[in-house]
Amino acid sequence: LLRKGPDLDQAFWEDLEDALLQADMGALATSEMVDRLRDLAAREALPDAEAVIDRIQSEIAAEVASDRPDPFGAPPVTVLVVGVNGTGKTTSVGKLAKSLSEAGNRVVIGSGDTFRAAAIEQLRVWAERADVPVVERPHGSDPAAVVFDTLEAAKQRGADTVLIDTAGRLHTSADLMLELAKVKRIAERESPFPVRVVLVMDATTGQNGLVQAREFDRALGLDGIVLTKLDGTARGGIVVAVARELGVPIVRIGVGEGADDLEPFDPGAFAQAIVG
Amino acid sequence: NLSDRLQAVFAKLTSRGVLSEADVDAAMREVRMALLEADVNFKTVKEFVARVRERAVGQEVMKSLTPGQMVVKIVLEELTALMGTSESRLVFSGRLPAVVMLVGLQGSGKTTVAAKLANLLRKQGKSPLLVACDVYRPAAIDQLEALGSQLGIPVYRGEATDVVAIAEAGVKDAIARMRDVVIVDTAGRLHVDEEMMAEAAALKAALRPDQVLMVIDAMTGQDAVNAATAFAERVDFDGVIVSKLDGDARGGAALSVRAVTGRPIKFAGVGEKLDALEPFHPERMAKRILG
Ligand SMILES: Nc1nc2c(ncn2[C@@H]2O[C@H](COP(=O)(O)OP(=O)(O)OP(=O)(O)O)[C@@H](O)[C@H]2O)c(=O)[nH]1
Ligand SMILES: Nc1nc2c(ncn2[C@@H]2O[C@H](COP(=O)(O)OP(=O)(O)OP(=O)(O)O)[C@@H](O)[C@H]2O)c(=O)[nH]1
Ligand SMILES: [Mg+2]
Ligand SMILES: [Mg+2]
Repeated sequence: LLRKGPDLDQAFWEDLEDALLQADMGALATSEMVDRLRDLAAREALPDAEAVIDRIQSEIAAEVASDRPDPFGAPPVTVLVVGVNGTGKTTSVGKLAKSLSEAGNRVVIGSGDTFRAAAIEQLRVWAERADVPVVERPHGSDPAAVVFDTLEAAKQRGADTVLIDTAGRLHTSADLMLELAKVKRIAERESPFPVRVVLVMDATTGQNGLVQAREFDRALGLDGIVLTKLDGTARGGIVVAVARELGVPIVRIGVGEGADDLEPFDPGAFAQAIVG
Repeated sequence: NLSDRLQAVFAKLTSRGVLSEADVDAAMREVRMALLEADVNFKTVKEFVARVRERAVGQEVMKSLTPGQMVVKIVLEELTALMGTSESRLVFSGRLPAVVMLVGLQGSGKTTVAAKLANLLRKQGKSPLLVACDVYRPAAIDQLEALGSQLGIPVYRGEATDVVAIAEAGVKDAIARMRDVVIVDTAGRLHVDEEMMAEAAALKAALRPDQVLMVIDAMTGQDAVNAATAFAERVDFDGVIVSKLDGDARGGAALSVRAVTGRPIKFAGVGEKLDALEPFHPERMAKRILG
């Protein structure tokens, strides 16, 4: 945007709006932000394009920053990893298991997707990569039973970090959301320490991402979001609306398919990628 | 929804047939917002609203008793026209076996679609063979084998890590086993991953598929056009399958991909079960996008 020249002409404001829309910030949030910045510029509170961009960056960063605790930051904890189909839950559980175990946590994984073809086999490979034990039950078992077994094993092993992978599901499926609520209840009953819920969201997701977060938050209560696939061209701007409406902190980002491709969330970097 | 919002815009009209420029502007703003909220690509929205505006300042709206409803009708007509006609048949060249290759971003639903397509083609009297060319994702091949086994449809898995070699061996296997259509599942890949895009292009060149189909997640936002454009340039696909339409994503990405690449949408994935694949309905999709 800055390369097009320092002046705040019509082209600049249109380009700025396009950048925000392209990042999936949403039509309403984008027009509110641009209108407000134009007003500030008109009242000469912002002298040039650079000032506008700096301002937008710091506003976006402020919206997605959070002082709520990182659910992975203070063991002991049991974390349920949830989300719609294909967002990267299983892969993220594998990455988290590796990094948390390398940081000195005693990690146990629960193979809670007993539904999808080869989900158990997929997670098993990740557990091997992370060198972390994984608790399984045969394909088709009740996921609540897997949670039960996992927490038993965690207690026996003196684990302090339990990561439970769950099957992908659409928030529009009442039955599947009820199943997940039951899984959480069993976890809370059996876990000797706090149970947290983390939503895995795909950065390529558009406005439906807000609906997803809302529904999963309503059904379970969300303690964190992992935003995946930021190594692509999608910017995940929908999380700004999520942060604004629900206040759920973004706690990690996925930046690739490898075991080490998980990073802390940096609000400034996130904002800069949107309007850099 | 858009209908209500346009009614509100036109409710302030005091006399019929006198639509001002400002009225039309207000109406076009509502159309633009509705489409952006439905994840239609921002460039596609610009072009689309310009076309609707042309018709909105014409006689049909100016002379209408209910200009708001007229504009909605125009928007629906234009959306449906943009979605294209429904052509949910897969055209095969006649060479045996026919080859269908699936591509797309990570997690879009390719492996599931591969099995669903195999199921559909078998119901249509074909004898499909699934070929597992995702050599990267843990247990991807196990996943395809499990789905094949559920359906009683054979799956070819190779020894190699070279997907071209696996695919070619898969085609030979189909010939040997008298299977008349091969469905190739490939790894999810980013359009900005040069190596993986080169692999997809090489696989297509080796297989010369009858159909290359890109699988796109219905909840994809603005990035759908970036991905589809790159796949069209680098691999070139014949059609699109939109997955996860059983959710409540509006699906504007489907419209944008169609508008920008000109490729038809062939099928809709509407669930995790292996019979959850429907022909694509353009007017239904247009209505859904409008909300
Ligand atoms: N490029 C990229 N790909 C990712 C990332 N995270 C996950 N993936 C890929 O996304 C695809 C889906 O990942 P999974 O972990 O199976 O997703 P899931 O949410 O567990 O899927 P379901 O259990 O089927 O709902 C795989 O191909 C992963 O390799 C990421 O950060 N970047
Ligand atoms: N609800 C619903 N889920 C679907 C649909 N199609 C696929 N899925 C689910 O989406 C998730 C991802 O599907 P996959 O077939 O593994 O996707 P993929 O494109 O092969 O993933 P990668 O190989 O990792 O790129 C799985 O949980 C599927 O069951 C659909 O139409 N509706
Ligand atoms: Mg999974
Ligand atoms: Mg796959």
